[in-house]
Amino acid sequence: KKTFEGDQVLRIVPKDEVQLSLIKDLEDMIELELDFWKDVTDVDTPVHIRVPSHGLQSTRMYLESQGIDYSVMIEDLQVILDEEQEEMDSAAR
Amino acid sequence: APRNTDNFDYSRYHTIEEIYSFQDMLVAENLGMVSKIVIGSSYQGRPLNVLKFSTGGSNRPAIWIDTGIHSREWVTQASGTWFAKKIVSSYGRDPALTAILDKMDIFLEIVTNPDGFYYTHNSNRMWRKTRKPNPGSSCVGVDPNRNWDAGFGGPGASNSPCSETFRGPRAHSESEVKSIVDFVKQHGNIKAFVSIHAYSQMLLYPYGYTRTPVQDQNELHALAKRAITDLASLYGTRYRYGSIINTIYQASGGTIDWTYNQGIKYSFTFELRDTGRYGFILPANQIIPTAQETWLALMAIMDHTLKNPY
Repeated sequence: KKTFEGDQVLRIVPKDEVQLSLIKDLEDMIELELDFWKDVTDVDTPVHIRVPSHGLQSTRMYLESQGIDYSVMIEDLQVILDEEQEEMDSAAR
Repeated sequence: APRNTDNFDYSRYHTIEEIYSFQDMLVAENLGMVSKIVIGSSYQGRPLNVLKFSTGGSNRPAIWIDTGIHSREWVTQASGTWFAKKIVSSYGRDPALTAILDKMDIFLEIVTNPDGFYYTHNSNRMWRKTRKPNPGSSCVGVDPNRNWDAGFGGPGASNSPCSETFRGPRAHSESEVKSIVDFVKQHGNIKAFVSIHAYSQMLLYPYGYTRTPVQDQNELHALAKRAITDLASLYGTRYRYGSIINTIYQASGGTIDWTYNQGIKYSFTFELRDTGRYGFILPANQIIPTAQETWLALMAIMDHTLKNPY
């Protein structure tokens, strides 16, 4: 079963067209294996990206070097998934 | 296990087996109104079940609703289950729903991508696509919302099997898509088609593959506005609305672009509730509020379809 220890979901709000374009460029960085939960659309519309733990440092460095602000929406995805599974197991019991 | 659909726990997430069992119970409890149609099977051989809600007649004008084509969007399958129960419990009580079912049939496919849904429960909670292998690639599956014959292969879909938006080798290559295509064509009298996704809080109409506005843009825009206004009346959840290409991005091969081009004027796609905190891991306590508010928007679309025959 695939697990997601250390994976984070980042929330990014592009401030202008330049940032929008720079965030779009992340989609082409295949090696980071980013999963766009909420895709890039417009300026001021949040983008949610699941970043595997192995790509966190590179993704953050990219965003910071381009001056793009971000926040962490989900700190550790597997923690949330474990809670979800526990809730399902509990309800089933 | 619940013995009937009254005891089914709508406030939690369920496995595919539990949803299949729910469907059978609903049919057994409502033999005069609900039947189960198997429109095909998934790549891995699971049945593609559609619940038909009908009060009689033959080949009546119909409304199609599907949930869960992107398997990880669990709140959609859960909402679909709630809708099914809501339809049978509202008939004869809610005048608007009763009027709709007295003239029209409703088809509801709760688990549109069963292989993917099973996979999210057992192997990868974040899985979105189908589970058909791609020859020559180690990456599995196709995005079933890029696989329709509407601008297929154009911008806004990937030709890489490893992409989350892989369009597939050809239009309708996925049995989960082809089965709906065949059903819609064979039926020939579907007047509204609503495909439900999660999450981003949007109600969208065609097109996604081209900037050319649909012929019915004004009517669809006004109807979308009314639907999201009704939706917001319950919990204040705010939706954006408009054409796919203008509201989100260009996407080719999408479901409702194909249905609109088939002549189904009232073609819409939803992106359901987003708390902004959990994404696809929406807590189970959000299921019923999400379904309740979405139902109001669905009623607006279904009521408009009933009152504006074409």
